[in-house]
Amino acid sequence: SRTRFQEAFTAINENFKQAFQTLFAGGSGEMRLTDESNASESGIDIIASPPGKKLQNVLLLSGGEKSMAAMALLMAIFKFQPSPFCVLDEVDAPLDEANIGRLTKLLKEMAVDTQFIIITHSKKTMEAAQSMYGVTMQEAGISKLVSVKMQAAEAAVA
Amino acid sequence: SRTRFQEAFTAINENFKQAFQTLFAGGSGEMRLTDESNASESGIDIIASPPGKKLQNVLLLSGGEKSMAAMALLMAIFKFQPSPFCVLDEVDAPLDEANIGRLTKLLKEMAVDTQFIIITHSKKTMEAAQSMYGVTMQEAGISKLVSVKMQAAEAAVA
Amino acid sequence: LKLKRVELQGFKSFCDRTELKFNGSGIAAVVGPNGCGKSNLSDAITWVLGEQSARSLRGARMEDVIFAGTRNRKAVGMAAVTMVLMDPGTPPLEQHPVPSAEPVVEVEGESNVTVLPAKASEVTITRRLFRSGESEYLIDGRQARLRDIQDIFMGSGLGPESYAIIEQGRIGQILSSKPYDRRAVIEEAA
Amino acid sequence: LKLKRVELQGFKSFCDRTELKFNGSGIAAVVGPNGCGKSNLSDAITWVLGEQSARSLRGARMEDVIFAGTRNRKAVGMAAVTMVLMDPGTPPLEQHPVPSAEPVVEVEGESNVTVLPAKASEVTITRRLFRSGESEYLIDGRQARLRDIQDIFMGSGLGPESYAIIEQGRIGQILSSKPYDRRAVIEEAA
Ligand SMILES: Nc1ncnc2c1ncn2[C@@H]1O[C@H](COP(=O)(O)OP(=O)(O)OP(=O)(O)O)[C@@H](O)[C@H]1O
Ligand SMILES: Nc1ncnc2c1ncn2[C@@H]1O[C@H](COP(=O)(O)OP(=O)(O)OP(=O)(O)O)[C@@H](O)[C@H]1O
Ligand SMILES: [Mg+2]
Ligand SMILES: [Mg+2]
Repeated sequence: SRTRFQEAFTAINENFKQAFQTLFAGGSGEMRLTDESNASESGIDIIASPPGKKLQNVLLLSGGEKSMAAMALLMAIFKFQPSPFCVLDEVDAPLDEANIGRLTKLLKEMAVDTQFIIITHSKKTMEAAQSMYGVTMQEAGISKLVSVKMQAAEAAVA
Repeated sequence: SRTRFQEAFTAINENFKQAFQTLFAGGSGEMRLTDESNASESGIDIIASPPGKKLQNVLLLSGGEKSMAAMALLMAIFKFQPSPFCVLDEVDAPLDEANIGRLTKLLKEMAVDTQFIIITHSKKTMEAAQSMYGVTMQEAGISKLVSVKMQAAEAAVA
Repeated sequence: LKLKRVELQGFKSFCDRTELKFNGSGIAAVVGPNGCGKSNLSDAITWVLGEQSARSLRGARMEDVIFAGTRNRKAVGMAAVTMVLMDPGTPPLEQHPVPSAEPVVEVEGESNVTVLPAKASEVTITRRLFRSGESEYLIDGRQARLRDIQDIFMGSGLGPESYAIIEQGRIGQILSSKPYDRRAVIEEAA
Repeated sequence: LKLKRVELQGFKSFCDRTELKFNGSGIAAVVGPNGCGKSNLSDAITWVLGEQSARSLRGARMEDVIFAGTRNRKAVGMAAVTMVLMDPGTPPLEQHPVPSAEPVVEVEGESNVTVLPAKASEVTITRRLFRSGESEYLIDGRQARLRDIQDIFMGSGLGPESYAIIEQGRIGQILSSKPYDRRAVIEEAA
């Protein structure tokens, strides 16, 4: 219904503005209805400006900046509609170390009520985890799981 | 013309088989015409089996395995039709350290006749480079270039 | 609801029985070399929640999720994934509304009510697929329909269009370039 | 042909004149934080080779490649990128077949021929775009057409469909799932 959409849109937008500022250490990002006068059918634009940069369509950001903006929106939706768990498969692949640091800091806050499962090749991301599973294929084509002690994180990066 | 295609296909296929074995430290990969009887109009299938795994369509490989297979094909085409330079923008993003090592080893061999320009966030990839340019944005929105001494590689990973 | 455990057997490259335990909160990292099976774990979670599209699981047919064998091991005939969640807020006597569930036995006349089964605040969902094409869903060990599983997750953020699982390379999709796709994302959460 | 130098000015986030020197072989790494302009360098190289599609350069219109200004700096009116390549195998007297090129002056009767211009084995290509929409191509400083630039690269692996530049996130494209796309890749190289 229209009201439910409006309420969800407003709440998620507020969350998005906050999450964006957290992940970008400043700047601003928000969603806007493409057609304010017809909210019940309008599409949604997402505009963003990383700190000091011009406001523009989120699709014009760099590879890493786009991923951070996408994570901000995902966290905004989660805050509105929590899920028991969240699986993130290599979302940190395009991120530099500073951005990985800001992302994992936000994920730790969100992880108070949610089980995050993060597939990653990055040592920096592993440092933020409380538990770690290593997947190995000693026998070709056969996957096996090992529970990894956190100090073995360094060695676990294959 | 048909013969030119057949010659190119055969030569590139031989290069691809070799490059695949180099990048995967074994296994096998090759291209096959979807319709052997009609080579002048046939499409091309690419099948691959990493060491010890079953032969299957290359699109069924994992994220990192697909990138390695794609690089094998790219190098195969380059060997057949050399280019003065090659720009690779973050092709190492999904790769583990062992695969980055094998990839950069092959790139060094290919770099004898070709200038490779590799955009990367990975220290391991940087170690393979002979020269390095750092891009900075001290003034928001304004990019500046700095030539980086190779020992400063560690610090350059932002 | 909190995630407690995921078990898989015969699912993609996980030929043997495999178990992952979770605290229900916090960050669990999954690491390993390229091609070792990490994304397959993500696929297993997507699948047990009721994914119907083989393509979303990187296969051509749903049968492709069953362990297909290697040079040294034969293919198997069934894939099975189980997920156990805990509802910390559920009063012990309340159970999930599964039509065919075993009734709870109450001992009348006592000052305390005996509660059966023992872990009433847990819910266990299982999905199995056989090479014959036969398929099963179980809730707390009882036969159920896909529909019953989806009902459990209604409003929990794990519905069919949920963003709880971000596949490899897919994080950009949430910023889909179509304004109306984005509207659908918000409407789904609403 | 070997790559020697790339210069850019007013191109995307590179407002000021920027120069990259190359050896012509080996591996040059380009590093820096997210959003600092690395992919913009790749776009500059794609653009000077004659890219006609603004979308391939991550813009909506070709005008989007001109430095658009920041809070502290005004936008500029022109984007320019220059690429210098060297042909180590070219005999000093041979020059690129540009119709309007200045003729080489030879001094007859001498046992040695004077060669002009000095670096006859280098080729310099420049592309400029003005906000008015006007656009220029230069070869060795002389006005040329896009067609002349494409001719220089014919058969050198830098043609319009070349795979010499792999954009961010695009490496998978070379394994395009369509068998006929793959055929096109091979045909292009042939
Ligand atoms: N039905 C199946 N039976 C056996 N093996 C399978 C099956 N389906 C997929 N696999 C194998 O699983 C492997 C891919 O695993 P997965 O995609 O999980 O890797 P990954 O750890 O995510 O790697 P990356 O880090 O490169 O993303 C492939 O080797 C593939 O052959
Ligand atoms: N015409 C323009 N004028 C000014 N700035 C521009 C212009 N076009 C793009 N930019 C800016 O360039 C930046 C993007 O640069 P680029 O994509 O090269 O980053 P990157 O270094 O590749 O980052 P990543 O590591 O995340 O991929 C953005 O901040 C964008 O605003
Ligand atoms: Mg994966
Ligand atoms: Mg980039």
